[in-house]
Amino acid sequence: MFEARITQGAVLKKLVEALKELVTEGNFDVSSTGLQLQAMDSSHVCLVSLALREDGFEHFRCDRNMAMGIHFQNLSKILKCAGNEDTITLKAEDNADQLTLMFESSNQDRISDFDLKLMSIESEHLGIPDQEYSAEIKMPSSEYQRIVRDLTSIGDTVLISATKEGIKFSTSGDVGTANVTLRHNTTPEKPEEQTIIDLKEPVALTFALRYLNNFAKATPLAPVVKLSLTKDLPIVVEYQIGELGAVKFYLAPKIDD
Amino acid sequence: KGQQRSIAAFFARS
Repeated sequence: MFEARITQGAVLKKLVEALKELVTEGNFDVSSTGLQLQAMDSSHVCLVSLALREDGFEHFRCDRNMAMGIHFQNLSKILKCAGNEDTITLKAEDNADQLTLMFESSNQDRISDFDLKLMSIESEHLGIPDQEYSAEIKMPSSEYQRIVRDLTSIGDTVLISATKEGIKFSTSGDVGTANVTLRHNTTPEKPEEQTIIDLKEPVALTFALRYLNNFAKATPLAPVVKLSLTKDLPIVVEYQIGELGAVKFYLAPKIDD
Repeated sequence: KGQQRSIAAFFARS
């Protein structure tokens, strides 16, 4: 059987809210090491990779590897019924066709359970190599959210250029043009308010803003976001979810013919 | 403004 208990149920709620617009359905792959999800959006332009570690849960048991097919809008409907302070337990029998979600209030005086019907989803796994990137930028996730939101109102695509001067986001549209530059800034005392640019070589890539804007739905999960860029490769937008794991979004660049 | 590539074009199926 599979059983996973998370005291901060709100994290699970935020996670599903972050994913449900982008990916309609996907498999929760559970094993003794934790829970993983890899799913593409319907247009196959971006990929979500979620990895939650077994030791990030209060309790985690998985006797047999399973792929649990999840419809994210449906999971979201159920998680909306959990309180923000609730502890959430996920449970499934081996080869079950449903996932049980149990919500316990913090003072244990309210307990509810919901069964989510599982789906059978054929999914192809993509191998994502570990690699060095030309530029890695850590910035406040709220700053990233603001930049991509602001630029989405001006244009459809953004040119992201990383140089030793900083990281520049540029767009243009019917209204005109927009440029936002962030400089390397480690002055703030709190690490989560710093902008850290680790540059191996300058790089500039163009991306569709609607996806970058969609990734920002993960902002409530983490105070910091990391962007990784290499010429002619997908950008990685990564949110660390405390000690629990991480969610990474990969978006294919636009390439000139 | 450039051609949108599929994400699957960048990663091998495993």
